[in-house]
Amino acid sequence: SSNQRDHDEL
Amino acid sequence: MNAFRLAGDMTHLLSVVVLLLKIHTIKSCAGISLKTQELYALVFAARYLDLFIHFISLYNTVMKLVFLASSFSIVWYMRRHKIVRRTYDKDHDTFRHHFLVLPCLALALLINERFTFREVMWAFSIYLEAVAILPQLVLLQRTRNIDNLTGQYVFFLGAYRVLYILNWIYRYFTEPHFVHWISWVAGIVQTLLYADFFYYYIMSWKNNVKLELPA
Repeated sequence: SSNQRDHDEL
Repeated sequence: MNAFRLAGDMTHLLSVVVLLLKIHTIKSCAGISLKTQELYALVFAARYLDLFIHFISLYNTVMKLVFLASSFSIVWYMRRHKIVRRTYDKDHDTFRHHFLVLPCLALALLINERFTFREVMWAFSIYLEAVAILPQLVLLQRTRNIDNLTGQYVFFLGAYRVLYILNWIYRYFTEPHFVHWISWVAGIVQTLLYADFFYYYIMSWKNNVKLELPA
């Protein structure tokens, strides 16, 4: 799970 | 961004608009828990620490600013505004919300995606958001006359959580490696807390009677 780094969800 | 996510963000925004309408226009915060609002302000402050460091999109930045500004201004209104604060039902809003903060922080230190300040704060905000509605639900149970705006506020907040789960299911099947246990488990717990409220809200709407939660 690497794209969680960006935390694109609010 | 998929339709569920956008609809989720919009219902979240709508819940804030409904609450601000009640506070700003009607000058009343009757039935609204200050404890829950303080927890939300803390949730957004902890989660959006990266606001000016990590740019994702204009949409993302604007929404974060809206949630930060609205949550802090709601707390300000309920505490300081000379008319609004008199409508605050302090005697029934007795949930010991401070006791939610430390366990969430401890959990974030133990379970996080990476042991850095920003990631621990992010996990903390996810855990705290999951339980932040509790003081509001307790207050609703104790409120004899739940007005429409208060009921709608909590309904939209719950709808936002349901839509986020649909968004995760969609992303799981459409994006490679989209597995995020922390937000999923916390999000499901958070949504389940609304189950009881949803039941009575839908029943009151169906039978066209005033919303009331059994104590």
